[in-house]
Amino acid sequence: DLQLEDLNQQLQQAEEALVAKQELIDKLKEEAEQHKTVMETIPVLKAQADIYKADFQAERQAREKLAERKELLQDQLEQLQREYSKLRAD
Amino acid sequence: DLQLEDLNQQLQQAEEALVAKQELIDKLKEEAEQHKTVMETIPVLKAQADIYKADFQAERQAREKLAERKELLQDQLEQLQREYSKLRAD
Amino acid sequence: RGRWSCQSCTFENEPATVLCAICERPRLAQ
Repeated sequence: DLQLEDLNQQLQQAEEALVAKQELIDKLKEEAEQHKTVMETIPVLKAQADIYKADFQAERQAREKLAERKELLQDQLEQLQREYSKLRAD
Repeated sequence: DLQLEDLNQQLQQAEEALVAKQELIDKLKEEAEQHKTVMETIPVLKAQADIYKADFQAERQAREKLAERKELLQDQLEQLQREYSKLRAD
Repeated sequence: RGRWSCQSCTFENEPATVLCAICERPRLAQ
């Protein structure tokens, strides 16, 4: 009888342990789902960073071209101003 | 004895079920660790996107200012060219 | 059955327990 009692007790304990382990599994699975949702944003963030990087580089190129053009105009204007003053003097 | 035998069997099954659940818990915990590592990259990606966005906006502003300046020079140059031609004609 | 030592944290557990008293891993878990 003592042994029976003992075994019953152990069986009871094992079953309670199974319930507790299952609850932990359910919690871990739920967390895994949440992690998956959060991790789905990663490719979106990567794409966003790439787009801004490409836009930045395009703007930078456009600005550099514009700066060259402006320098050219600046030189032409100064050149013409010299000729204009010379002509007026003549 | 039969009852003892039966209880022993049930206990054995319950303990084996516990092992299976523990293995699943170990696997889920390992995955959670991996997810955590991957998710740590998210703030870095966000910061990167923000930096490129700020750089892009700064470049865009600089380019717009430069474009205005260039238009101004263009007008001045055309204006001076008209005066120069007029003066030469006179 | 006698006392058993946990295969994970080596704690010596009472014969009647099914989970390790310290790390809560099952008696038969590797």
